[in-house]
Amino acid sequence: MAALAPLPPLPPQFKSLQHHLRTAQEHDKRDPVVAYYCRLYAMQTGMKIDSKTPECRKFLSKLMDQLEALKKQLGDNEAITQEIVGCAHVENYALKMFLYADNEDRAGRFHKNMIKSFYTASLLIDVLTVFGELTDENMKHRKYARWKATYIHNCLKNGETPQ
Amino acid sequence: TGSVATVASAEQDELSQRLARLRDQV
Repeated sequence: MAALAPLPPLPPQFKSLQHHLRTAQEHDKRDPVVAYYCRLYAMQTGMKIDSKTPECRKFLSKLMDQLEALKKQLGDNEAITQEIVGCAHVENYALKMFLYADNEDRAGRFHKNMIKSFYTASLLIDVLTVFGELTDENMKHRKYARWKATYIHNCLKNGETPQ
Repeated sequence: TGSVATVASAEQDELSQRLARLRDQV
């Protein structure tokens, strides 16, 4: 896949999008569909936050360039051309991440990778909002995953064993 | 300032239109 043109520095107004954009970069090779929808979420949310100041407009315009380039590159992928298929793809991926981390948790295996999986699952559930309102189940999973990631991270940082 | 606001608004519309096209909503 051709490399995307880099984005300008992230405007401070868009700080809340930095994790979703980083997740997009991390998935460019691993799962381009997930990477595409993470950017779409950042684009849509960024436009709601600030599409007026020149710095933000410039950033959003470059992000849109990336999205258009990706859509062209992935044009034969149904998960890109049909959002209903894309939604199922992102949801399955988020659930897989969640279940991996949850299994590790229940087996008492606490490590950085499982913390990241919990957190990434929560970010991808944010991404699902581009397709419409979240289900109650997704909202519960997001809350639980974010709480678990923070809790286990703090335990490991303080040398404590998570309960 | 009126014309600056007009340019900003037009650019905003352009972004909205590109987003709608991207999502096949036009």
